[in-house]
Amino acid sequence: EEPSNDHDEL
Amino acid sequence: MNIFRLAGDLSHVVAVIILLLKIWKTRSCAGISGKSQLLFAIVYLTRYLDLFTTYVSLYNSIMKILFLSASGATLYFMYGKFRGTYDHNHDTFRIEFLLIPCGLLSLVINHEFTVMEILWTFSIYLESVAILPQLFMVSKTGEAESITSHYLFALGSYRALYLLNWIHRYIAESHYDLIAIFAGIVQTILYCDFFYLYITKVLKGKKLQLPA
Repeated sequence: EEPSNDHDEL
Repeated sequence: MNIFRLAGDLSHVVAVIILLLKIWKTRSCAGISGKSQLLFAIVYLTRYLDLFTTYVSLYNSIMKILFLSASGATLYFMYGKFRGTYDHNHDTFRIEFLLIPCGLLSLVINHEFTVMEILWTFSIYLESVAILPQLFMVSKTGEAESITSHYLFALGSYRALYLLNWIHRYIAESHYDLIAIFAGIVQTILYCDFFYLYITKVLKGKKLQLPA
């Protein structure tokens, strides 16, 4: 799985 | 959401509130770097553009709006209402030395070459070094008010707690984000010297004063 920007973290 | 993430977010909220209260109560932004505050505003603006594109949760949206508003209020105090108390002479860090490398790095190392992702990546890189003008200012004056050091401690703890959050997420969900992790480590390392002074001096009731 490609690691990506998690929009949940601030 | 795990306990480290929540603690990190709360620490971040406490930091921005301490800063606003300090400025508001003392009617002064003495000892605060307007350049660091400007960089943080750029960080929030470029990262939280996703408010308009991605809905995650009410908590997430509220926090993003809170950080954007607090940052805007801080800038208004520093460059508007209380600008007479802003100590320009000691705030001499050249922010282009941070903005340009972060901009270039975000163009080269990112998850995806899209405007939103590059801006997000830029904000992560910039946040990791945005405190440097403030630390430079403290080192120039050789001291910081206790309230300013509480602010810095809360702000530094936030990313350190996020490091624990990322370790937790890697173990629990196999989720990781190398850009955020690497920048988070850099950001935390930059605070280490300050953490040491805070624990050995400020917590013992002394003023944060650098050795001459």
